[in-house]
Amino acid sequence: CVSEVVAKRLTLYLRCFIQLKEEGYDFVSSKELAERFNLNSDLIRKDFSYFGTFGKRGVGYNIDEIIEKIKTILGLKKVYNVAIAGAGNLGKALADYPKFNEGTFRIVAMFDNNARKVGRKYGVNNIPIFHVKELPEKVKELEVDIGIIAVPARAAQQVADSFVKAGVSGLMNFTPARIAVPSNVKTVCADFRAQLEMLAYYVSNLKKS
Amino acid sequence: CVSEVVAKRLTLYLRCFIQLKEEGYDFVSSKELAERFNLNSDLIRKDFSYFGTFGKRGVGYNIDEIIEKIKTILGLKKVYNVAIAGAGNLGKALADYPKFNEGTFRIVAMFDNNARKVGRKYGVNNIPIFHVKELPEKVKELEVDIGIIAVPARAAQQVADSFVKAGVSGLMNFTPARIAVPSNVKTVCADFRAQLEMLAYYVSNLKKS
Ligand SMILES: NC(=O)c1ccc[n+]([C@@H]2O[C@H](COP(=O)([O-])OP(=O)(O)OC[C@H]3O[C@@H](n4cnc5c(N)ncnc54)[C@H](O)[C@@H]3O)[C@@H](O)[C@H]2O)c1
Ligand SMILES: NC(=O)c1ccc[n+]([C@@H]2O[C@H](COP(=O)([O-])OP(=O)(O)OC[C@H]3O[C@@H](n4cnc5c(N)ncnc54)[C@H](O)[C@@H]3O)[C@@H](O)[C@H]2O)c1
Repeated sequence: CVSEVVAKRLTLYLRCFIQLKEEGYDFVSSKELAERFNLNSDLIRKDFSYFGTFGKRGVGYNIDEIIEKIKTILGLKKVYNVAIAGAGNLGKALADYPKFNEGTFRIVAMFDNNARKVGRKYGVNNIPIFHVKELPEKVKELEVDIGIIAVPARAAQQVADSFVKAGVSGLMNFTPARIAVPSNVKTVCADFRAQLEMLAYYVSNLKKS
Repeated sequence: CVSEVVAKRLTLYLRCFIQLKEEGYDFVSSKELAERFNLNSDLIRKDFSYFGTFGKRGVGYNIDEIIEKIKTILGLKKVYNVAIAGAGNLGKALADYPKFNEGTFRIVAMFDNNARKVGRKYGVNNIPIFHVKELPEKVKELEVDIGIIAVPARAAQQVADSFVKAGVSGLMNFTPARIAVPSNVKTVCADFRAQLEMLAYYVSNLKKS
């Protein structure tokens, strides 16, 4: 099993390779990759040789092959069923987001406590909205792997508990509230602040130069 | 001026210190910080000594002091005016998000091309929605520093061009479309996929163990 630090790097490399592929590249060397995305080329070579993947001298890594290889290592080859708690502004934006419904992730259900929203289907992918009371039963029936929390902060912990009780092992928390989960469940916080702060740093430095 | 790589690390440290402060800590050593957040303690000490900040032997860094210091280095001490293009699901969720409207960032306007939305004020912060035709004039009048792009992908480039022409130097692109901007403008892509992929990796590995 891959360590968490290496998995974070592989996820980052994957985004870089996918971007290069979209720009029409077929091969890239560790040096070119490092220069383009501000990475460490020694570490790139070390990471890939650990998994038995080597670039061809003078040519580099085959981008299609390495994308498949990383996806296999990270376990991204299967499809993960995702459910969203909170069919509000954010929940609806996520349900319609094209990148969430291609390949690795499939949104299979939404949950809400507002009776006017329950019983409908939402968005381009016709996702059913169930009452949050039905969350435990529907999560099991639809074999949900990952829960997304997009409810108001005060309801976050309650919704997390419900996902965990129903057997979900991964949670993505969009609320500002900190949630407590057992050790066998992993949560990540989705937060734009870090990216916004990077932008602020640029804006203040651009003005200076 | 701080290099981009160091700025990324400082942004990351800042999140870690803010989290520790919320948990009630006053001091932390570089070693404790490294263990808690999977960082490199040598690099932490090197980064801070470069800026003339040293931990007290046996006690560590004063968390309040170091948060202020990092904010000053990154230029986060001033308030940045932010405008959102696209008053749809995502735009509205961002406008109401409490973390965007405290301290460093203030959302001052939204823009949309749907006549039924224009002329209203949205959300808990009463943010005015202008027609996207008024973007150049309002961005100058309200001294907008950062533009957020939350329109459909096909309109992303056009909206980016309008922000850039109006003098904005930082853009946060939420759409899947790639946008081209001049070299003096910085863009970041807001994308949850990397975090979702990390979750998928955990979920597939938890099942195995
Ligand atoms: N991470 C980020 O960058 C980011 C950005 C924007 C918003 N947010 C956060 O996302 C959350 C949702 O924001 P929004 O703008 O969509 O809010 P919203 O009010 O539009 O939507 C919340 C939805 O949750 C439902 N709800 C309330 N209590 C519930 C419960 N106990 N169980 C199930 N459903 C419940 C409501 O009926 C509503 O449909 C908030 O916590 C907000 O702070 C995070
Ligand atoms: N980065 C992410 O993780 C993420 C998550 C969800 C959605 N998205 C993306 O965010 C964008 C918005 O998503 P949404 O769900 O809010 O869509 P939406 O349809 O609810 O909102 C789009 C808004 O933009 C307005 N609009 C359309 N063309 C415009 C133009 N030329 N100028 C100004 N306004 C215009 C519409 O009137 C509407 O109000 C999409 O591109 C979507 O793919 C990204």
